[in-house]
Amino acid sequence: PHEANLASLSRLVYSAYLNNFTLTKEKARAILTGRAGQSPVVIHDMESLKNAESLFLGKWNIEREAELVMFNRYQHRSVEAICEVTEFAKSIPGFGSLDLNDQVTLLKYGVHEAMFTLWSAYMNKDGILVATNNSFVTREFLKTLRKPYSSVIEPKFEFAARFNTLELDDSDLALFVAAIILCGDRPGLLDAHQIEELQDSILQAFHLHLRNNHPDAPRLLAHALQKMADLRQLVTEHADVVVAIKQSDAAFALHPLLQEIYEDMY
Amino acid sequence: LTERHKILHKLLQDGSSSPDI
Repeated sequence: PHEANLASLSRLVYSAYLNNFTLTKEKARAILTGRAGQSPVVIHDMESLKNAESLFLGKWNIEREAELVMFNRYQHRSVEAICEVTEFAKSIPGFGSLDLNDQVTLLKYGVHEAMFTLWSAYMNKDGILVATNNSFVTREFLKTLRKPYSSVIEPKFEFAARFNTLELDDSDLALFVAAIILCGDRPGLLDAHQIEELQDSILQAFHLHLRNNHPDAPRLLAHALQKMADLRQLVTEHADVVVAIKQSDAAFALHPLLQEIYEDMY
Repeated sequence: LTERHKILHKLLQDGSSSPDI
């Protein structure tokens, strides 16, 4: 009966994942490998960025720098992703019964880790798929942006390369992301114990699910858990890059939701 | 905390239809 409860929890979490994340790993992989039929617009230099932006926005504002255009797109996509992660969190059994302050804390610290996990599914060694506007931005082009903009995405490619070797599918990722959100050691939690209990159930469900879904990889849970520490480091570094951009660029405006999240974060 | 995270708070309560998004 215990295993049946865990399997039912896995199904609930997976269904919440499918209901809330518009671009799944399966869909992203189909597009990246050309199985989906329609190929994305490839953005590989300033000219292709300019063309793509005119295509999506109707006009290209030459007054605006490419770096700012790219970073604003990135911010826009981040806010959408944070909304998706929030809706997903609300569907995780037990999350809604937590104190509202703790729900805020879990999201403040968890949304970026969840987001960078999901973005790994949209990345290959050559670039990242931005399927909301059907484009693929190359890693080499992102590296050519001026500093500190060039440092925004590169560490995420490095993480994705390591994370993607685990070959988790969407049903695994659903539980992995739920475990990231329900983390009992975020700063300032009022009832860490209650959250640890919820995370414990998710981790047990994840363990059982991986055993059934990847019978040939007995150490997969341990490997996946190690990646959670890497994600925390990735987010800390990301917050530093955002501060560097803020300090270096007068024209830069951080979205109010991102401002809230980064303020007093680490 | 909810005071300093008004948009996150709103997202939790009302979803992404909030005008702040």
